[in-house]
Amino acid sequence: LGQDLTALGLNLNSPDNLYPTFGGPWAETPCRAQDIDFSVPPEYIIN
Amino acid sequence: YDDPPGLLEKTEYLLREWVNIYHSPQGAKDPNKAFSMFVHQMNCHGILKTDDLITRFFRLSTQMVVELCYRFLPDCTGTGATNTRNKMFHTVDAYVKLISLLVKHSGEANNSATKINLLNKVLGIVAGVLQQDHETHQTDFQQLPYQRIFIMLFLELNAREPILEAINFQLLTAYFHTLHILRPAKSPGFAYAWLELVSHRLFLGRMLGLTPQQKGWYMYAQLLIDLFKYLAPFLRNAELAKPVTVLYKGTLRVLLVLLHDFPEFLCDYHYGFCDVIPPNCIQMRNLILSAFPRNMRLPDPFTPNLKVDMLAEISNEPRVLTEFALMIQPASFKKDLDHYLKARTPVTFLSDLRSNLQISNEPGLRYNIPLMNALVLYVGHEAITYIRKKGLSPNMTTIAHSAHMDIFQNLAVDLDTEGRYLFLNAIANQLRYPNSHTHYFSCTLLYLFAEANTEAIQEQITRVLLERLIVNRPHPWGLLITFIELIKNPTYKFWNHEFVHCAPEIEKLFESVARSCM
Amino acid sequence: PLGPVPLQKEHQCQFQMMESAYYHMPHPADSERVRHYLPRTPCQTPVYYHQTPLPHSDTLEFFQRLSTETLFFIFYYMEGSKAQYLAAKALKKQSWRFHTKYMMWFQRHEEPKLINEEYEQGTYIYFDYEKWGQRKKEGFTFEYKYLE
Repeated sequence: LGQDLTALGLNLNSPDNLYPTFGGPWAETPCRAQDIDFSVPPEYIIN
Repeated sequence: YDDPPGLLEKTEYLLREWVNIYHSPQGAKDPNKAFSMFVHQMNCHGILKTDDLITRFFRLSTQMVVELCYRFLPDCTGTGATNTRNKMFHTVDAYVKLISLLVKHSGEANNSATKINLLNKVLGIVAGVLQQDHETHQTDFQQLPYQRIFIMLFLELNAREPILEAINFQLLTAYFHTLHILRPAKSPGFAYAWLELVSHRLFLGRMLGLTPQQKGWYMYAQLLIDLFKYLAPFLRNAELAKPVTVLYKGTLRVLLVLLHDFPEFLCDYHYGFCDVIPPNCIQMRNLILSAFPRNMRLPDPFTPNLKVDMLAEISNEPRVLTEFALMIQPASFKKDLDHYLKARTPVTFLSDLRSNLQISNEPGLRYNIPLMNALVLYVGHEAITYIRKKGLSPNMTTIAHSAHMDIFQNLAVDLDTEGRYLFLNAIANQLRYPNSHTHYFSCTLLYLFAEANTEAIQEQITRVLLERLIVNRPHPWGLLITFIELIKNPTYKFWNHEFVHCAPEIEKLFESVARSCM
Repeated sequence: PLGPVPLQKEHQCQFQMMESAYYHMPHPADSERVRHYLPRTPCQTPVYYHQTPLPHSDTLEFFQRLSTETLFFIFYYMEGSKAQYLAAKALKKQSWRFHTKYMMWFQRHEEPKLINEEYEQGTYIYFDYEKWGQRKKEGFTFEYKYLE
């Protein structure tokens, strides 16, 4: 009965926190490394 | 709004100017310089002359940005959706950047008040435009422009800069107030965007993880309560329409992240959450009740001969950050209750209990659930104090023959099925991780079972426990140890009761649960 | 025992609004900064593809096992993201250095002929972003500063 909470796309066994890559309430998968903003050296911003 | 003549045109011109500057190579290369040039233009057009003009400028700008989005949105579908979105965001993001720069640079560098005042003003204006739009467009309302403004402004104002770090808590507070005003019950057309904002990883991180002394917790708890209150009438009925299912699943995802990353938060605010979650919403409530502090090692509830009363943790009182005692209303009832707990008289207090709890005769809505919950927790809390004062600790013997147990036994006997269900639910909501409440209420439930004068009470106690066990995990630790004790301890003669054998499938169900428990 | 409770008028109105909003749900990219190349737009892939990010795919160790070509792709097309940062780190681990003025990566293959405060001369391979290729240059002189 109820939802299978392990099938909601969250890695509940992760030793790390989930929220830094949480994709949002509607996302089936977490954010990827290319989705996460990161303060890179300004020289890297080429476009 | 009877804006001064020419202000609309002026605002439109300035907004267009800014978007061009912002996206120009020079603007990209040196945004601060571009910004100061633009502020000069604003001054020349007299926009910054008075507070009123600033307010009108932001309102008109917001409306223009929103209107622009409404023009784009019809063809925001299919493969071209990303391009269309980016066209919208070209303007929206530039507008947000202007707001964030104005906030950052308003007043003296170290004077956070002017910055926060401006931020509150702008958030209030955007919220106001949203609410008006929500009223006007009704089912044609579009959430995207507002979602984009709010989230991008949050990202901008959470950049790692000393000036912003200094005002971060006020920023969170401003956002909390805005999101509370725009809560789903007030703006249902914004509900999905609202949950997207409230559960954005940066918002979660700031509210619950990064802000020191957990200062963001009570705000976040309030926002969750807003969400639960909105969902309650829809979750109250078993059939969920698709839009509700999606919102519900989204809520479960957020709760799972909280359970995994911030279990202490769920522990501290569980009472307030369970108070507004419909009684039939078993899995979501189990999820909250399953939270336990990360530094705690839970003994396996299936350990044979687990001596729960030997666990050190059961003498620790859990943090309950909801003022449940204050929720016992009216004050006269609270006074009578305290008097009865102290003197165990008059007996009429017990017979009047039901009339204090019952608010109507409409099936399913007969009882004041928050009052029931508060009463149960308050009486239990007082009972533990009372037992401790006598130098004892709660167990099956010390919880008996007291004013507190009088009240519980009276409720078990005197209430109808609906009332008793809510009463037993209120107790079962305290069966969580090892702590003094879990232990006391576990004993109380078993005591009520053992002392019940009718099998109906015993059956209902069993139903309340069972319905919480047959849903998908997680299951709270306190629930498991209570049920295991009930079916294993011969004193309760659990297997002798007729309701255990009333139907083959029920019997099979009990046996399968028993097998997994024993 | 509580049974269903019919929705009140107020709730029915709320439901109508929610239902209409349901047909234009937030899109993942709506909550992210605009990405010039690869926005966060989930798309259906065959079920036998990986449906979730690979475990530890956001760690340096994982990136170090990617090909150099892939690292350059990530660096130039996922700017401002953690992926770009990790790609840069992995490239540095392979002796690639980022030249700020030319905005290109270069890799030094042998000891430079001349070493002084300002310049190094030697044989280099540098990554030409425009032509998406790597080229070798003799005696090339570089002005650069370390971006550690």
